[in-house]
Amino acid sequence: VAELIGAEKRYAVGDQIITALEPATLSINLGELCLIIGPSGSGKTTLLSMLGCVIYPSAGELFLKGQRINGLSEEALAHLRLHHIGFVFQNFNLIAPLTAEENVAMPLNLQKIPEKEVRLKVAEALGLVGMLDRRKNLPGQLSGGQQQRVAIARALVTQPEMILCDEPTAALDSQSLALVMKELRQLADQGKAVVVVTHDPRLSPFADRILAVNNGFVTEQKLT
Amino acid sequence: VAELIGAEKRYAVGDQIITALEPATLSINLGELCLIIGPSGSGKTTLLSMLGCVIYPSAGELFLKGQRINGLSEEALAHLRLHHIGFVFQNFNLIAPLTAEENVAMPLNLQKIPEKEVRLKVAEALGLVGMLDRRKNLPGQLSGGQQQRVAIARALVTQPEMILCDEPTAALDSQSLALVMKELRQLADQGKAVVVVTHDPRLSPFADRILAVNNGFVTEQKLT
Ligand SMILES: Nc1ncnc2c1ncn2[C@@H]1O[C@H](COP(=O)(O)OP(=O)(O)OP(=O)(O)O)[C@@H](O)[C@H]1O
Ligand SMILES: Nc1ncnc2c1ncn2[C@@H]1O[C@H](COP(=O)(O)OP(=O)(O)OP(=O)(O)O)[C@@H](O)[C@H]1O
Ligand SMILES: [Mg+2]
Ligand SMILES: [Mg+2]
Repeated sequence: VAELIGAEKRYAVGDQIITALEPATLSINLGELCLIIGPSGSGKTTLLSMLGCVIYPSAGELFLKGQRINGLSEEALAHLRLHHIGFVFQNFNLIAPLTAEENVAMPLNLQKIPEKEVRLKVAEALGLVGMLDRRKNLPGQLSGGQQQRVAIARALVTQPEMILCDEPTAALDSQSLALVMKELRQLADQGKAVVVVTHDPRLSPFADRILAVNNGFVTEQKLT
Repeated sequence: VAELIGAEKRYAVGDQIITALEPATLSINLGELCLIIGPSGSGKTTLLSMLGCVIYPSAGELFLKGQRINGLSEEALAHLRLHHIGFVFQNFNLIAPLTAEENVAMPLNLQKIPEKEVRLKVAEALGLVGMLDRRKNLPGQLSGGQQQRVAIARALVTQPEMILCDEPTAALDSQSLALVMKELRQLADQGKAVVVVTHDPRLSPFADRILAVNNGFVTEQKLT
C-alpha cells in the first residue's frame, strides 16, 4: 500500500546538513503489523512521516496505492491522508480548544460524513480506548495517557487502510497498552496495514515484521 | 524535604467533580530515589505537580523544607521552585523559539548567574544527556527523545535539592534510559531527593522506594 524507493530526508541546520534518513527502499503491506525500532534520533519519526505523506522526501520516490506522491500538491496529499491514512503523532497533536469527542470527530467532519453517523463512530472509537466518559473534556484536562488514547481513537475513527503510530503506548500503562495493541493486531488481521514506531520491547510479540533504524539507515530484522 | 499532609486535588469539569488525588499523607526524603507507578489517569502527574509546588492542594497541607506552602504567593512559590526544585514535565515544556542551550540556560539566567558560569554549566548538563552537538537546534528540529533529554538537562542544570521527573524515559531507547537513570541514581546517592513517575518496569532496579497510585489513592509498596 505504501512504497519507498531510494527515499531520503536531509535537513539544513545553520551550516550543517543533517541526514535524518539515508536512501531507503521498502514496502508497507496490507494485512501486516510492522514495528519500527531504533535509538533516539535514529530517524523513526522521519520514516513514518514520509510513509504518511506528512513530509516530502529530499530525494527518491514515494508511492501510495501505486500513485507517485512526489509530484502532488499539498491539497491532493491532504485528501489522500484524510481518506487512506490514520496517524498517531508522537506528541499527540490534539487541538487544545476542542473536546476529546470534537477532536475524534474532526476527520469525519472533514469527510462531510452526516452528523448522526459521526456521533456513532466517535462513540465507538472512544469506547475502544476507554475514554467515552471523558469525551466532553479538553485535552488540557486529561492526563498524558488519556490524551494519547484520544489521539489513537482519532486515528482509527475513519477506518483507514494504513495506520501509522508514533510511540502509541509511550504514556500508557500495561493494561491500556494491551488494549491498544490487541486492537491494532486485529486491524492488521482484518487486512489493514499497521506500522508502529516504538522503543517498547513489550510490543514485539504483536509484530509480523520488524524494521530497525540506526543513524538514518533502515534494515529488515529477522523475527526470532 | 517535601511533605504532604492530607493533601488532595479536585477539579470541576462542567457539573462533574473529578478527584485527581485522594487525601495523601507522605514525605519525600533526601538521599532517596522514589518511584511513583500506577495506571493512566490515576493521579501520578497530579501528585508530582503538588510536590513540585506547580499546583495548590484543594485541601490538606504541603510543606517544602519545613515551610508551609499553602499560604504563599505565586511569586514566593516561583522563587522556591527556581532555587530548590528541578522538574522534568511529561510533555517536556521546552520553549519553542529558544535553542536547546538557551532552554537549558534559562533557570540559571533567572537566578542571575554570571554568563561564563552559565555556559559551563549548560555544556556540562547537555553533555550529560548526550545533546551537546545539537545545542544550537530549536526543539522543533529535534526528535522526541532528543527533546526529552534537553528537558532533563534543564531540570538538572541548577543542581536542585529535589528532582521531580514525569515519565523521563518515555521517549528514550534503552541506552539513553540507562544513562539518565544512572545519573539520577548518582544524584540520590549524593543526597538529593529524586522522584520519578513512570510506567516503565525497567526503572524498578534503580528505586529505593516505590509509591503506587490507583484512582487517586497513594500507597507505599514493598520492594521485592
Ligand atoms: N485540569 C484538569 N481538569 C480536570 N481533570 C483533570 C485535570 N488534570 C488532571 N485531571 C484528571 O485527574 C486525573 C489524574 O490525572 P493525572 O494527570 O495525575 O494522571 P496520571 O497518573 O499522570 O496519568 P498518565 O499516566 O496518563 O499521565 C485524571 O482523571 C485526569 O483526567
Ligand atoms: N526539522 C528538522 N530539522 C533538523 N533536524 C531534524 C528535523 N527533524 C528531525 N531532525 C533530525 O533528524 C534525526 C531523526 O529524527 P527523528 O525524529 O526521525 O528521530 P526518531 O528516531 O523519531 O527519534 P525519537 O525516538 O527520539 O523520537 C534527528 O537527529 C533529528 O534531530
Ligand atoms: Mg520520534
Ligand atoms: Mg501523567
